[in-house]
Amino acid sequence: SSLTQVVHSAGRRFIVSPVPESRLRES
Amino acid sequence: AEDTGLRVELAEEDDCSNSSLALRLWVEDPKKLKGKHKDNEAIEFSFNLETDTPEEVAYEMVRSGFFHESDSKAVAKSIRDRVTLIKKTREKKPASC
Repeated sequence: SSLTQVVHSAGRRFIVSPVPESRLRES
Repeated sequence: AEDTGLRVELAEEDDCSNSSLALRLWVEDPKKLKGKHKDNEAIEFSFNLETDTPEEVAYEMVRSGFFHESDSKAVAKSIRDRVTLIKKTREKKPASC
């Protein structure tokens, strides 16, 4: 999705994406 | 495992043979974190069981601006708990893996 952002740090790739609302209220 | 307010899960099905895992981490309980962070974002990353350590990944997340230095212990602990669980699961059922 367009909100996905890729961040490279020290050779490791982090893919940032929004957390689905449902997962947030699961706990 | 003591709740750090962070959640770490497999981002992909674990095929058990690959030493590299795809994990996803997000903030489930913002109140438990000390520093500033983006709480509606999930961070997906690869974790190599043989070469990576939770502390190293947590440090890289802090350096990338995802978490504050004071929360790196909580980040490392949540990653360590999940990785330990995955390793145990792999040991228990090598046949069906």
